[in-house]
Amino acid sequence: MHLKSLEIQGFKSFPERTFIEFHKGVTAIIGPNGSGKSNITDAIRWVLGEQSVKTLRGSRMEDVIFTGTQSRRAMGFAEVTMVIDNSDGKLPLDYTEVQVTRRLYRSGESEYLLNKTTCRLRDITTLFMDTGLGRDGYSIVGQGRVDDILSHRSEDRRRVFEEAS
Amino acid sequence: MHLKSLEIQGFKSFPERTFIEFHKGVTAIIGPNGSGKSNITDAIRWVLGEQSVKTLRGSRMEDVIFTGTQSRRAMGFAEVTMVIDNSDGKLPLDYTEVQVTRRLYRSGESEYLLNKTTCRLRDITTLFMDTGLGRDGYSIVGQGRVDDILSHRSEDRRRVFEEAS
Amino acid sequence: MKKQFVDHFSLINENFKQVFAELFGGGVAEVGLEDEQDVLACGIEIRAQPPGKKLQNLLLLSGGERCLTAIALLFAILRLRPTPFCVLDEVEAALDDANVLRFTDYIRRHSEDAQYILVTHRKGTMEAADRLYGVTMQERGISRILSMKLGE
Amino acid sequence: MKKQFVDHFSLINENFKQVFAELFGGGVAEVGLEDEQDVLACGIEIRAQPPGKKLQNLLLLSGGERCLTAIALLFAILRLRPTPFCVLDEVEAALDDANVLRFTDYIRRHSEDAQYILVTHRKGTMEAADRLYGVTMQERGISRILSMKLGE
Ligand SMILES: Nc1ncnc2c1ncn2[C@@H]1O[C@H](COP(=O)(O)OP(=O)(O)OP(=O)(O)O)[C@@H](O)[C@H]1O
Ligand SMILES: Nc1ncnc2c1ncn2[C@@H]1O[C@H](COP(=O)(O)OP(=O)(O)OP(=O)(O)O)[C@@H](O)[C@H]1O
Ligand SMILES: [Mg+2]
Ligand SMILES: [Mg+2]
Repeated sequence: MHLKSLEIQGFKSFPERTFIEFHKGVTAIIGPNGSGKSNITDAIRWVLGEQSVKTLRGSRMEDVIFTGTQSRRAMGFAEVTMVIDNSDGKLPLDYTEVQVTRRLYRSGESEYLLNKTTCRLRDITTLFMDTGLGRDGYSIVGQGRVDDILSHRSEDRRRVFEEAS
Repeated sequence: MHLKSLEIQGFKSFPERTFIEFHKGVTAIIGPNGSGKSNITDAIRWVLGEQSVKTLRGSRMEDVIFTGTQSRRAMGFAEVTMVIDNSDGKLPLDYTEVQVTRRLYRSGESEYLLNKTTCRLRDITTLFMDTGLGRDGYSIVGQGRVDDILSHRSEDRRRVFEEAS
Repeated sequence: MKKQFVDHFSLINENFKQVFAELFGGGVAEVGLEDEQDVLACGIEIRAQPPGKKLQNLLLLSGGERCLTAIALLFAILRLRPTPFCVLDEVEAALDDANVLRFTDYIRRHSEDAQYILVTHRKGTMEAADRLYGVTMQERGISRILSMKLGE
Repeated sequence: MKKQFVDHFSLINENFKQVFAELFGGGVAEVGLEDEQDVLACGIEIRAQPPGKKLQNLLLLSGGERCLTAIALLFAILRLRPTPFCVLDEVEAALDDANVLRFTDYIRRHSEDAQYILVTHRKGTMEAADRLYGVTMQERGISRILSMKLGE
C-alpha cells in the first residue's frame, strides 16, 4: 500500500487545483519559508480525517479554506483528494486503488467521499485504523514536533507504542 | 558595558580550564552536535546567577558539574568566571572591570565571588538587575526557545516587556 | 493482549538499540517499562548514551543528540510496524551536516518498498531524494508546485 | 509607572513595525494591549502579516515566518533597551538561507557598540561573524575551544 497522488484545491495557500504525484522511495519537498510545504503535510493529515484544529495549526476548522490574499478573493470551500495504491490489499476494501476526498464549505458543511461515493468521516477514519496513519499514528511528524516522542508526557509516547503493537 | 571573557572549568562537558575572549561585534560559536556550544550558553546563564535547573537542562544543580566520561573521572566542582568591561559605569560598582565567579562543589556547597571577594548569590543577581541580563531578561535566547516570545503564555511575554520598560 | 504488548515492546527495544548505534556510530540506548507490574498502563522510559559519554538524563543531551535519538526511536517503531508512507516535516532541523548524512543514509539503506515524504531545507536531504518537488509563491500568498529534476 | 509602561510599549510597537518590515522586506506587524483599561496587568497580543498575505492568526504562519517574527520582536525590544551583550543559541534554525541573510544583515547594520554571541550551524551566520570559535570533542565527552580565523 502506498500513496499515489494528492490533489489540493482551496486548501490553505493552494487556491488553484494542484496535483502532486508520489512514487516509491524518497520524495523531498523544498521551497522558501512560508511557501506552503507544511500546508501539504496538513492536507495529508486533513484528508485522512484529522479533526484537531490545533494539529492543523488553526483556531477553527474554517481556517483551512483559502482566505484570500491582498490581490485575490477568498474561496468558498477547501478540497483534498488522495489516491492510494491498494494492490497489496492492506486496506479492507475490494479495490486496487482507493480514492479519498474531503471537502469543507465556508457554511461549515462537510462532504466525504470514498471512491466517489459519499460516506461519513467515520468511514474514512475507520478505514485507516491499524495502518499507523490514524489519530494515534506515528507516520506523520509535523514541523517542530520530532522532540515530542522524548517528552515527559509519557502517556502520548505510550499511545504510540500501543498503536504499533 | 560588554563581555570581555569567560573561563570555564569542570562545568558540564568542560573539565579542562577553558578561556574564551570576547570582543565587540559578532562572535559565532560553531561545532558538531553535542560538542558543547549550548553548554557555553548555560555557563553564561549560570555565572549570572541562574537558579532554575530546568533552564540549565538538568534535574539537579549538581548536573552542571562534569560527570566524567567512559575514560575520565568525574570532577568535584564546577567553576565559571566572567570578566565584564564596565568602563561606561553601567554596573553600580566602582570598577572599570568586574569579575564574577561562581563555584559549585559536589557536596552542594556554593561559592560566589565579585572581584575576588566572597559574596552571596543575591549580590550577583542584584548587580545585574535592570541590565536585561537577569532572570526576566531577554538577552539570552536558548536553543529551541525563540518561539516562546510568541507563545500563548502571554504572562511570560508580559514580563519581558516589563523588564524592558 | 498483555503478552503481545510486552513482546512487541521488547522488539522495539531491540530495534532501538540497533538504530541508535547505527545513527550515532556507536553508543547505547534502550526503552524500558516504568513498572513491570503494571505493563498495560505504566509509562515508558528512554535511556540514551552517545558513544564515549556517560549515561545521563535525556535533558542534558544536546539539541542535535535529542533529535537523532527521537529519530532513532521513530525508526525503531517503524521497523516493527511499517506504515504505508511516512511524512517527516523538517525533522532534521537540529542536526549538523554530518548527522543529516547519517539520517539520509539510514533512510536509503532501509527504503526498499518504503515511501518517505520529507519536507526539508537541508542540502543533504535533497541530495538523497529520488524526486524533488519545489513549492513556490511567485504570486504572493499563492502556492504552486514544480516537479524538479534532480541535479537542478 | 503606568505612563512609563504605556510610552515604552508604544515605542516597542513602533520598533516592531520597522524591524518586521526590514526583515520581511515589507508586510505589517504590531503589538497591542489586550485590555486598554487594565494596562498594567493585561496580556499582550501580537499581529503579524507578511507582505502580500492577509492578516491571520499567528498559528497559521509557517515555522520560518514565526521564527522571523519572534526575532523581529526581540530586536524591537532590544532597540528600546539594549543589553550589554546578547546570546542567541541557534535562533535561526527554522529560517531558509535567504532569511538567514536578512537576519545577519540586520545584525551587522545595527551592531555598532553592540555585542552578539551567536551559536550556529548556518553558513550565512558564520560568514557574517567578526570572530569564530570552534567547539570540538576530539576526546569523547570533553569539549575544547579553538579560535578560528575567518575564511578557514
Ligand atoms: N487559509 C489560508 N489561506 C491563505 N493562506 C494561508 C491559509 N492558511 C495558511 N496560509 C498561509 O500559508 C503560509 C504557511 O505555509 P507553510 O506553513 O506551508 O510554509 P512552509 O513552506 O512550511 O514554510 P517554512 O519553511 O517556514 O516551514 C503562511 O504564510 C500562511 O499565511
Ligand atoms: N555534567 C556533565 N558532564 C559531562 N558531560 C555533560 C554534562 N552535562 C552535559 N554534558 C554533555 O554535553 C553535551 C551537550 O552539549 P551541548 O548541549 O552544549 O551541545 P551542542 O554543541 O549545543 O550541540 P547541538 O548542536 O546538538 O545543539 C551532551 O552530550 C552531554 O552529555
Ligand atoms: Mg513548514
Ligand atoms: Mg546546542
